[in-house]
Amino acid sequence: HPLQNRWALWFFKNERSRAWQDNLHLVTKVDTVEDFWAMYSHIQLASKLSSGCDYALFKDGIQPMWEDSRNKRGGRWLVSLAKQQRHSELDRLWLETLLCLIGESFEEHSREVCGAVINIRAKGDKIAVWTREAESQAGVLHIGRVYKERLGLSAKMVIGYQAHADTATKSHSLAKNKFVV
Amino acid sequence: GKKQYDREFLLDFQFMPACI
Repeated sequence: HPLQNRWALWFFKNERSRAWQDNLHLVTKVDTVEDFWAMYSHIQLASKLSSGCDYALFKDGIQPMWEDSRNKRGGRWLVSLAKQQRHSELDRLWLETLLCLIGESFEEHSREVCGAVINIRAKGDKIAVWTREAESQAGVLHIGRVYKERLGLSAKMVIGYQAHADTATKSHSLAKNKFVV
Repeated sequence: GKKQYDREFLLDFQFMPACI
């Protein structure tokens, strides 16, 4: 069962003695439903990773960094989790995110999706879906609404979209939301 | 055509043994 896109899984392990890019490793690429599950069942659950690690699943050819030409004008829908959600919800939310990507769940706006990243951090884990053009409001909002519904987030919980250009020039906590759903 | 798969379809494959 071929996927619409080939996807690359990346793993980041924070070793401070090395440059950021040297800590980023390409794990494997998948382009069928069957290969996706083979990969998923072979790797550690996100909740079992140590703090400072990331997984990223990106379309083949796009590097999981905002500097990539297909990311730099884009941004991300960011889901910030409370510490206790690592044990209760993190793996479910990340798997749901992956299924949204490989299943092309955002209709014609799936073309706008670049990938997704999960950051495992002691102060609170984060999951984000990256899209390629922060100015394409209709597409970004459609993706955000579908994504929020697929994650099963309550209407009261607001998630925000931040342009990478803003995230890159300000500290993460100060980057403002361009859109919210 | 465009290959879209809903979550239930994808989940059906999770524990399926690989065909040899």
